[in-house]
Amino acid sequence: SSPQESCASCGFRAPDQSERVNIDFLEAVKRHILNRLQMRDRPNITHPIPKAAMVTALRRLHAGKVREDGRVEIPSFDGQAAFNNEVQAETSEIISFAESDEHTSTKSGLYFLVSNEGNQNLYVSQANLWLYFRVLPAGPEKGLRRKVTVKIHYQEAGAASGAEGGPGGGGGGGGGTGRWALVEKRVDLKRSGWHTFPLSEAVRAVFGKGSRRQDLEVHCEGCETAGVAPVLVDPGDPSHRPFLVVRARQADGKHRIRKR
Amino acid sequence: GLECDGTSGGLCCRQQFYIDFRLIGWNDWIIAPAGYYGNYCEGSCPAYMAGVPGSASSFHTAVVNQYRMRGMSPGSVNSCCIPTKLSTMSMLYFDDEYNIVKRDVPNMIVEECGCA
Repeated sequence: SSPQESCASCGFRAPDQSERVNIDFLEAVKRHILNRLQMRDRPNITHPIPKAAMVTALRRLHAGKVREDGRVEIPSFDGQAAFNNEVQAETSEIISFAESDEHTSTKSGLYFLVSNEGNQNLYVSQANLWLYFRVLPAGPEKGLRRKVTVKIHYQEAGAASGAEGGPGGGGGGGGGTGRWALVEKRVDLKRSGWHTFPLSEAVRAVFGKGSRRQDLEVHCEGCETAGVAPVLVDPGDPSHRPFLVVRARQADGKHRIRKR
Repeated sequence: GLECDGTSGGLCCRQQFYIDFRLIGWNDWIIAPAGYYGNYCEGSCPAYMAGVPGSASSFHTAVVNQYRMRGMSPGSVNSCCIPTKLSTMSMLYFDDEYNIVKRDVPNMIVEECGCA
């Protein structure tokens, strides 16, 4: 066949048939995927998230349907972009799973390491905490309506980062080293189940500080008498592990089309 | 656009190429999809291709092709085979800190090829 002319503007010249499975070609495609995900290297997964926690989070979110064969199907964001007539900068949804360490109170503390995907100017459009409340076996009889007040304390923007001390109650040394803000919600519990708490401001505050650690304190007024309890970080119960969903987009602002 | 399925006669076409993430050991951090269509464009763009409808990669190329067909080529630049239509890929993956990230990555899959 006639030799393939190189073209001034075609930087990439595909290998010919015999080299297709050439490892360089494969590496080029891998590099392309990592570039588009703004990653330098592929993540190093040493201790994977329990599958039960992952499946629960995905199922709760409709972010993906887990098929019988375990494969995941993902609906894309596009439908929503068309919905609000705005040209969306790249939107991503980040699910972080709760962790605990020696800085968090075992009774009421947990923290999240929220990813900003290596992007400093990520705009958080929405963030929700998902908490599972379990009706304790020894609680009042089934079907009784239980109204409790759940208080989520988080550190405000400008507060010293780190979880030393808590909002004047639990969490290590007691007394806070920074200002804590509060999200409060009345929850009506009939049975065990998931509940969400809006934490957009909290996550924006963490990103605003250039940090990614989101410390929370969870207090529930009335839970004991109602015989219910929020599940925090419990290795024995991975499928009810709290998780944080952050919907963010790259704040570039250039490509916005507004209705006039 | 044309598909490189042996019938394109060496003309600019789309070559399909699928990478299964399990085969390259990436299925531990990419939850979905199961693989990636790393399609690419290959083939020649001779002058007579300029008249083939749908082969121009952009309106600008269609206009230049009209000049070329009439022998009024603006300079001696060759035409080359590039993607003319790309689509978005929705991905679900773990990052370094075990967050699950769900993202639509635009212009990720080559759907069609044409001559620029």
